[in-house]
Amino acid sequence: KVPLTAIRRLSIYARMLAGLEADGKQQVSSRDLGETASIPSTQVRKDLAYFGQFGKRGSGYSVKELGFRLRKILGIDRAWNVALVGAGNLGRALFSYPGFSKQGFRIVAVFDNSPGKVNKSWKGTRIQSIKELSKTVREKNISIGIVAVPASGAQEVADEMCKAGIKAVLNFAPKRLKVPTGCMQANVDLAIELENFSYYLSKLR
Amino acid sequence: KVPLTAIRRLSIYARMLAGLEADGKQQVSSRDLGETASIPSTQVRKDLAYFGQFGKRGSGYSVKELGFRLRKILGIDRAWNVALVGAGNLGRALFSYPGFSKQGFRIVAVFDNSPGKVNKSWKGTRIQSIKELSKTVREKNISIGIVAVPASGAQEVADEMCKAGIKAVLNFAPKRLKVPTGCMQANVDLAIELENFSYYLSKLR
Ligand SMILES: NC(=O)c1ccc[n+]([C@@H]2O[C@H](COP(=O)([O-])OP(=O)(O)OC[C@H]3O[C@@H](n4cnc5c(N)ncnc54)[C@H](O)[C@@H]3O)[C@@H](O)[C@H]2O)c1
Ligand SMILES: NC(=O)c1ccc[n+]([C@@H]2O[C@H](COP(=O)([O-])OP(=O)(O)OC[C@H]3O[C@@H](n4cnc5c(N)ncnc54)[C@H](O)[C@@H]3O)[C@@H](O)[C@H]2O)c1
Repeated sequence: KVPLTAIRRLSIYARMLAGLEADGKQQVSSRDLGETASIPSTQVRKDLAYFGQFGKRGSGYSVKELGFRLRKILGIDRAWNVALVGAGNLGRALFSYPGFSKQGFRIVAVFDNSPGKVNKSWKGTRIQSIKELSKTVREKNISIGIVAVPASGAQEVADEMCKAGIKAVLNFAPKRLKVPTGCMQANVDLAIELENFSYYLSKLR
Repeated sequence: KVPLTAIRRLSIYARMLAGLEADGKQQVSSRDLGETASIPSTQVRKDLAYFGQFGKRGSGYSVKELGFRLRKILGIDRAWNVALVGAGNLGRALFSYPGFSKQGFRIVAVFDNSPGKVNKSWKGTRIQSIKELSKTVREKNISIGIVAVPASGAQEVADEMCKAGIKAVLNFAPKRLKVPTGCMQANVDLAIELENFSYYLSKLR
């Protein structure tokens, strides 16, 4: 069973490789692959070993081939349809974030429960009433949901998503959610990034 | 040297402990402490061992005392002043996110370079011109900066921040930044969360 920390590093390697390929580089060592993110070459090799035999001893990895294979492993060699619930400030920022579609994640539907927002359009995408979630998830083959509503509404939105057939929920609301079996969840809490800083900064004092 | 992954887990334990304390619970086992985030008790004990002797064999940890000590280690037993640059959608969502101030991180200044935004106010905080960054960082004793501008402006903003005396930069722009020694940086890329999902979802097919 591959640890989640290894899968996250695979995403970092895949981005690195995409950049190298764009620069026309053909070969890369395990040390260079981990360099930008300060990941030791031993860790890089250990992570790749979970998934097979890559590269040749002494000559490193083929940038093109390794990138291709990692994208396949990560499932980013294809597109995924995503539903966003919560058309507020965070929702708007996520909707326009080019980083998602760059990796194949297309926000194909946006939902809200405020009459002031339903039926408005963001770059051609009509904001729909949350009542239309179920129907739209089926019609648009949506497998991933993003929860960008206040804490008070987050659990109900996650329940609706999983019931509608969404398989994975990314939650931004400051609330622990419970999801049924068959539905994955991940929580984002950006304060943790700042706590990493305060850990180091308070040691400097 | 404590690995960053261990420090992130410390943040998770600290949140868990704050919740338990609010519920009036007095003792907690290493297993319960790691439970919600699926962290094995062996990992919990290993993480805590970096920082000292906590708890008693057989009776677990004191919720109050361990919470107090972890907050001290993480530096969240005090407040930190934060500058936000980029008063757009993401900036607005970060500014109003209660999760930051809850952990002691106060966004005390917001900057932008668009005349349409400078001098507008967000809940009593006047959006200032980026030209005032240096002066404000000194006046308001700001040690952390958040970069929420488009990729094209991110490096310049990070340079300004470090030059002004900010010690740690949290970057949301999709661009690798270079910061001088004495300035820390971390990058947030929410697409990585979705790639974790697509890794598991594509295995299900
Ligand atoms: N995880 C983080 O680090 C982080 C950072 C910023 C914001 N947040 C969180 O993200 C959430 C959104 O923040 P924001 O600043 O965009 O808030 P916002 O108030 O601007 O937007 C919330 C939107 O959700 C809609 N909504 C509320 N309940 C709903 C429901 N039950 N169904 C459908 N739509 C509903 C509202 O009408 C509104 O449009 C909040 O929970 C906030 O705490 C988290
Ligand atoms: N990391 C992630 O997962 C993630 C998610 C969403 C958005 N983003 C990124 O966050 C950034 C902001 O996104 P947004 O949707 O809020 O964009 P936005 O266009 O709504 O806001 C950007 C703001 O920055 C200001 N600005 C631009 N250049 C500046 C400069 N040099 N100095 C000061 N201010 C400047 C603009 O005037 C504007 O107000 C973008 O880089 C976007 O790609 C990242």
